[in-house]
Amino acid sequence: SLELRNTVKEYDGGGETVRALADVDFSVAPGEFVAVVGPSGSGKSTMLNTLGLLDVPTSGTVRVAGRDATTMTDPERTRARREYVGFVFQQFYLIGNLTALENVTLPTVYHDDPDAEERARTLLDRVGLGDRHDHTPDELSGGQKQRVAIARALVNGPDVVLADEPTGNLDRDTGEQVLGEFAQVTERGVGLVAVTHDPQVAEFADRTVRIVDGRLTEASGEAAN
Amino acid sequence: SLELRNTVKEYDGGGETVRALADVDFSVAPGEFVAVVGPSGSGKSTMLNTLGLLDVPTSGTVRVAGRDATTMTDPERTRARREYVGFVFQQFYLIGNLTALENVTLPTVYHDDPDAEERARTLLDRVGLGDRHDHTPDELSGGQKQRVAIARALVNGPDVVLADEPTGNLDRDTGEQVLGEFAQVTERGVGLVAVTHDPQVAEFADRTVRIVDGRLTEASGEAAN
Ligand SMILES: Nc1ncnc2c1ncn2[C@@H]1O[C@H](COP(=O)(O)OP(=O)(O)OP(=O)(O)O)[C@@H](O)[C@H]1O
Ligand SMILES: Nc1ncnc2c1ncn2[C@@H]1O[C@H](COP(=O)(O)OP(=O)(O)OP(=O)(O)O)[C@@H](O)[C@H]1O
Ligand SMILES: [Mg+2]
Ligand SMILES: [Mg+2]
Repeated sequence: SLELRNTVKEYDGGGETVRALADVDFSVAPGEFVAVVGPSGSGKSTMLNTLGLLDVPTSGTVRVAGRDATTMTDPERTRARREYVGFVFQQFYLIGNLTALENVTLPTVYHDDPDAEERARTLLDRVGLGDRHDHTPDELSGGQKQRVAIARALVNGPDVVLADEPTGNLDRDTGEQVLGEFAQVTERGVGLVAVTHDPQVAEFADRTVRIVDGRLTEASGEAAN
Repeated sequence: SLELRNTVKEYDGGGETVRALADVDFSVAPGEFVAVVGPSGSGKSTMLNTLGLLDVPTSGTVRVAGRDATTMTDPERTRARREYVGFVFQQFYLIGNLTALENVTLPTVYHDDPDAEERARTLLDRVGLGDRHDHTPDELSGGQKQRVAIARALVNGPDVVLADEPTGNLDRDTGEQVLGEFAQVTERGVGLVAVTHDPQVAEFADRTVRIVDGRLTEASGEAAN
């Protein structure tokens, strides 16, 4: 459902070129849960942003639903992303003056969607925020904000969910609640790629890939570090 | 060095009153490393913000270096905080158009400090960011931003460091590097309170306290959950 082929991503930062992804091949199938692990600064968020069409690779291709996204125009890429991908960002990026409920329904305003609010409320309840629908982000804890971001990623019933450190601000029990939600989602044929430093998340995955200095290796079966 | 006595903190959020801290007694001594654990939403960040004089309690007292901070004026409280506390925020709060180095030296601009830059560079090197001094926050990974925030908290040689989820975006090895830095700091008599979901951090601590629904219990000795 989403694929990287020979993907390279270079940045200019601090006056030098950083090769964040160095010739990466990767794919996630419908219903598959892949964990991505690796040291801080190794390229995990870059990989997710490229897969999720938020960032254009320096070279190589990104395929979404069989089409090459690198040949799309920006509006086409944006449409493909909205239709196809749900994103949980490493730093959440909630809208400050909207409530939790409004933040979760935000991806649904681009089309006619009468049960968006009901779905949003259900998702918020299911990640343990039943009593926080009307709180704004600065009235929420770090982990609560993270859970709002997770609910928002799921509200449009995407085909693939890309989650960057989804349990990073959660205690063990709350993290398990979120993983239970993800398991339900993949059972319905949604693909899930979760970047994580949390061994608990990697355990739930069907396979694990490791990235070091922008290079990918399979780590499936062995304990993720 | 820092103390809470009968501290209560209530918020008005989502149209209701949230009792985030419910009569908390807590103290951290010079050179002591205390871990604070507990479920998402339990009051950990609120406790840290209150201890660090960023937030005024609803009732009860906060004592810093023997003085009652709740009777101070806002400018007095700000001065006490700058002099006494180093803070690592759960969401970093780096300044977007400043480099890593400039972010780390920011707490030093209020007074004459000719070796601030040198200390900042040393700290950045010691948290593994030797090659990222000139990157701005959007040219840094999540874990790299976190490490800049950690270096910034240490640059003024504070008496107490309050760290909210300091290893939340770090892999195991980078996390250990940061904990090594914290160990050096406490050896020099600095107190450290670290809110964490990471058992690795709690292991390093001299004692662990647990907070649930705004209430504190000791959990020293037993495995933190
Ligand atoms: N400004 C506010 N208005 C209303 N409620 C608030 C406000 N700030 C925090 N809260 C609530 O107070 C409680 C404690 O929040 P706090 O941020 O201290 O939790 P936490 O233990 O740090 O959680 P996490 O592990 O998720 O970071 C939460 O239930 C939160 O919803
Ligand atoms: N805009 C940019 N300009 C320059 N370098 C960048 C830029 N964005 C990211 N980088 C660098 O690219 C590398 C990969 O960054 P990325 O955010 O993908 O890492 P990560 O694996 O997600 O790390 P973490 O676990 O800390 O979140 C890092 O070394 C980072 O400094
Ligand atoms: Mg990242
Ligand atoms: Mg918190």
